Amino acid sequence: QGTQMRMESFFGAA
Amino acid sequence: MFEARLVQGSLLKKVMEAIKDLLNEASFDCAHSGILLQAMDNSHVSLVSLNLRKEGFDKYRCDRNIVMGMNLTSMSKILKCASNDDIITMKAQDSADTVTFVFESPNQEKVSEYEMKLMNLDQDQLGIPETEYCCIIKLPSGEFARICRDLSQFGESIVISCTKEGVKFSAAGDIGTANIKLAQTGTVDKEEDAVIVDMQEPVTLTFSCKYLNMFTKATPLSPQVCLSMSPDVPLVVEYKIGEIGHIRYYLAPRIGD
Repeated sequence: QGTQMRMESFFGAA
Repeated sequence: MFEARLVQGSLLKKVMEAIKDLLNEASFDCAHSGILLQAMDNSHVSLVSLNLRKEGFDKYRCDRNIVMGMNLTSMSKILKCASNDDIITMKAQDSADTVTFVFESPNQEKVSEYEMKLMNLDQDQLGIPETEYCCIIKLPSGEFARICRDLSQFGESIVISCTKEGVKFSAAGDIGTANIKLAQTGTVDKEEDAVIVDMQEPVTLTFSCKYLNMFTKATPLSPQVCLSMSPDVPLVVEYKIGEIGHIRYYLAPRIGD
């Protein structure tokens, strides 16, 4: 059912 | 000195129910403008962003910015001691290592005080970019919770597909397949009963059922939920918190086969 992506792949460190 | 008083204390109890299954601990950033919380779950698959504006409180004072690291299991235990109609005040000294919760019954005859130790949390803060979403779907929050619950029986993932006709939720697994289509509603008596689809481009994304179901713990906060989607970016699931603010859940999609 696909690979679960993680938040860091989309949002960089603040 | 930090002090925030909320006559509608039940809102804070509901906020806690909405985050405690997803997060073990979190930092409450208290500033002049209000309280912010941003934290990822342990697996870094989702992110919770909570915003409580100062104007929403009946009394709000924050002389200096303070970051209060809280164990949410402990905070939840304490908030369970508040009755639904209690007035809740959170307060802390500027460089304190504890936070105090005060619960007042509406007639002021019972006042309870709970002091909780704060934690030093070293949490990664992510910058959430401003995003124009291709599809914005508003639907009754109870309906969304029902759909997530029903589709969980079929598989671990839910496919959300938004077109100009409406939105389709699907799941597939060993026992078979399930598809739920919601069309945009015509005129409704109450705005919160409406299904509204604002679509620039059609989008289809796949998400974990487990996380969607955890987000629906926020259902008691708002009669309506807003889903925002664009290709290959996290889904945003937003619930308004009365006149105070909002809770947004971001969920990274599942990608590929």
